Amino acid sequence: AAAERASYIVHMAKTQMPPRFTEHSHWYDASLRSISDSADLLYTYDTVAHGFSALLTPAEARILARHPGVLSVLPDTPYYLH
Amino acid sequence: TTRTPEFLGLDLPAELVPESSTIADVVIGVLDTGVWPERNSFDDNGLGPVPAFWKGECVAAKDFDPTKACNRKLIGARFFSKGYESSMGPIDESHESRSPRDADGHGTHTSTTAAGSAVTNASLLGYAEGTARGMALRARISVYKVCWAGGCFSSDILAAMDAAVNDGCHVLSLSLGGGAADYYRDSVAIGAFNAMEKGVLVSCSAGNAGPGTATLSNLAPWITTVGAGTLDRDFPAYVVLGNGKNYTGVSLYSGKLLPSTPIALVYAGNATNSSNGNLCMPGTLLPEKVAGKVVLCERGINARVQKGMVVKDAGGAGMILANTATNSEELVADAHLLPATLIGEKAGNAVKAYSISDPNPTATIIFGGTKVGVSPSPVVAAFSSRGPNSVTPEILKPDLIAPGVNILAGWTGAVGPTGLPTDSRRVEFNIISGTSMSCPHVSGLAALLKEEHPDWSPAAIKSALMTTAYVKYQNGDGILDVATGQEATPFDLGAGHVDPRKAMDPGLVYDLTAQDYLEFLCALNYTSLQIAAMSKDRNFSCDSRKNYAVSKLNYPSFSVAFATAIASADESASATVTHERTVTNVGSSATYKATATAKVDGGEVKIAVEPAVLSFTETGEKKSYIVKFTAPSLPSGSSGLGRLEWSDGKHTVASAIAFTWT
Repeated sequence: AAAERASYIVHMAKTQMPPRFTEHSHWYDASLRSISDSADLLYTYDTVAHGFSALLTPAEARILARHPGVLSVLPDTPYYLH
Repeated sequence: TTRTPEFLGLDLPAELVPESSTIADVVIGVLDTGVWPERNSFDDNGLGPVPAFWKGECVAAKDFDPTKACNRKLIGARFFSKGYESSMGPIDESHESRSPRDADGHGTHTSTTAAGSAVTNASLLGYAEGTARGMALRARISVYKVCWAGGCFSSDILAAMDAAVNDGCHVLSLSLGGGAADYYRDSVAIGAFNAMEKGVLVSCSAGNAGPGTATLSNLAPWITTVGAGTLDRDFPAYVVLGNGKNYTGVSLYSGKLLPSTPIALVYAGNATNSSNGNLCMPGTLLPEKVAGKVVLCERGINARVQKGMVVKDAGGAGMILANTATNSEELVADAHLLPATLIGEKAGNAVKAYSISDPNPTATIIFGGTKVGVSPSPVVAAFSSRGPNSVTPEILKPDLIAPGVNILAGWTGAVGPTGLPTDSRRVEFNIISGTSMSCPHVSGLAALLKEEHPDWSPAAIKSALMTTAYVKYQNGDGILDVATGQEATPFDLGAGHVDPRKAMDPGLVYDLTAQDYLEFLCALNYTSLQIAAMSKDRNFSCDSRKNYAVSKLNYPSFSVAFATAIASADESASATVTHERTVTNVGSSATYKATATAKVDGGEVKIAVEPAVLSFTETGEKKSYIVKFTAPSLPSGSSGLGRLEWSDGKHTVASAIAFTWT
């Protein structure tokens, strides 16, 4: 699975955070752990996006996309200098 | 930037000395390849203390001591590499460091263009000598390194935008782009949307994929998308042929000169065993055929400076590099490692014909140094990406153009001016071209407007830059497109070439809020999930009873799309498209009158503005109007242009209009 993993950006519905979480970052981490114990979290976003980026397998990304509170799961994409 | 301030009308002596005053403190965040902080362009002399609102940081790394790197000019420096390293593997620290330090040069160039301090006696190897300075001399710079040797990744860019807005940046400058994608899939568009909502203007480069149509990136309407034009400065290098004919090219070569009398010339396509040897790709030239000669190479595939290196390595004495149809007559200067010049397509064809047909062809290159006052200028660069907008054709992009050809600005100490590993020269300034270079000009100018008008929204600042841009030279002729030699259209230059002095006092602005952009997304039929992902899950949903339309977005330009009649019986039918706009008075009391013009081959477009007169009695007052565009049915693919101007006699508030038939 580690070899298969690529980075994805996961946009979350922060307003749907279950009340048992006090920090959105804990909720993001729990959401990630619910589909994989070993997936690496890269960043959490809070100012210009709500969500996180993580290394996932394509299957994990598909599962996460159906997870409560997940708005979208986008593959990390390359940009180039102009 | 030894020329652009003067070219843009910013050459006021008072501008050269930063002062602490009542002018607002503005921070420009530059997302790029990092920074070389030791450059004099980051000198903080004359600047006041770091503003109290600033929450950013200057990170420590083994080659980056924050106590020495950051100061009152460079107030932040961070790096973001987790996404890059996940995709591309660990950073090769023998070539670049895991730190904000710029191993490439691009980031130092863009940040010093936006807001670098004034440095006297700046030049590249004696070329473009003068005082180099960023557009916003008093603005602070914070750099966010997101681009590495193998590219830039959206997870890192989004993390940097997150940090930059949280740090307190007022303007973000991104000289990068990806493919054209729906806005909810484009991380730069998503980050820019939420930055905009927090009052941050996001300026992005349009891309260098021109002159083909629909080649733009960074297409979201809340982004300021910047194309590139030339300056009135050139670096001529003349090709003298043995047949007595001369051609003018450009070059930044500095070193041992060729003999003044022509020496042997060979066409690279005749000095190779490779089918693409004419391109002077590595390993394709036969040394026995090029040694001691001037070699004619053709542009394409590999870097221009690399072609020079290939000629040099094969023993060539000099290089004439010729454009092909792709680049036409556009001349971009390079600091070649051997005597070399770039010539246009027409001259290239002539030199090629001579080198092939003459039994003993000869040539030499004479270098002419720096020339200013070149006319006409600006002209739209051939490489500058063009509209229409491939995601939302009803939004005209690019928004405007700014200087982006042969721009001198700060450079890294890690590589030479060509960027080639074999280039051992080190320079404080370099001259390069791209919409990457025009973008930070506009970022700096936006910062100047923010300093003067701290209460203006990002949309108001963008509107001021766009509605005061010019599309004609002083003699009344339209700005040319170097790709065609003809007058440029709104798809090439958007609202026109930026004019910062007029932008300071635009009279009226087309303002927009996040709510307006959300309604725009409703007009695009975005789902609630897509809108939520774009807007941080705000409490918003489209109202099914409301009539949303892209034509209602209060954009400072117009892109009017007519549907082509399918049935032949409808050929004589006309269609009317209505746009709605609201202008906000940012001047004193005034009465504005509308005039509109249109130019379409094959038909006449009628433009009716209602009301055609708007009177304002106080600053901040808003007035709405509608514009009806009535046009005949034209074949699909037809296009046209126009202009709507509101004038009170003192201000001219101009909107570009583009017509398309689909």
